[in-house]
Amino acid sequence: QEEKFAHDEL
Amino acid sequence: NIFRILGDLSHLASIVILLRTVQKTRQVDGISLKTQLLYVLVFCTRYLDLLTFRWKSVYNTLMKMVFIGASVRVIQLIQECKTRNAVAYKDMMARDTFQIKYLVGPCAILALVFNYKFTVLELCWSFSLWLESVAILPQLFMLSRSGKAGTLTTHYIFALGLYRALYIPNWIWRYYTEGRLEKLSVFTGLLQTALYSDFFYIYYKKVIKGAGFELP
Repeated sequence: QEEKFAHDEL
Repeated sequence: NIFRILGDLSHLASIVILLRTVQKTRQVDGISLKTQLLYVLVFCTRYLDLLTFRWKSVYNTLMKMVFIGASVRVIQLIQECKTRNAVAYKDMMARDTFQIKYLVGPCAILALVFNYKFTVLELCWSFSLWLESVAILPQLFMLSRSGKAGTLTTHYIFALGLYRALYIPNWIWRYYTEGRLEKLSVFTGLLQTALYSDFFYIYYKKVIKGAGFELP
């Protein structure tokens, strides 16, 4: 779950 | 969401303030080269995913490129100052004495312990989060030793701190609307904001209330 979001912020 | 956009914009503003002022005045007074070098390392290790071409959005991709480019440009400008204004450059180097190996080493270890996957990309990403949270320390160390800061430094650090502070309501927002809770970012982000909080307090007291800027 966390990995899915991991790189979508700056 | 609004917090994230404003956060990214103040992050961008901090770099633009720094770039424009150094470009215009040819002064690096009060700026820590070590902190700036750490930011180049932060951006290069964090945005390695640009190379995988699994891009999130135009906005996300462009901002990543801008941040890498701008951080490299800051270093270039500081180096130009070396020839143009050797005295100021030497003075800056003499005061920029924080040992960055004490930051880079522990951050590398923390990245090995806390990560989502044991791959180069994920390890670098985690390393960049830890490093960003402490990258301002050489700059704050320089400030606290000299006790005085120019408007460039204070505005630069204020905009950077604002960016970090705005990411906190962004995470709360995303937790409630998307169920997103990304522990590594949140923890390192809170750590970074904590490092800035002392600075914020002094900024509020001195700059907003109109007195000169001095750190104890």
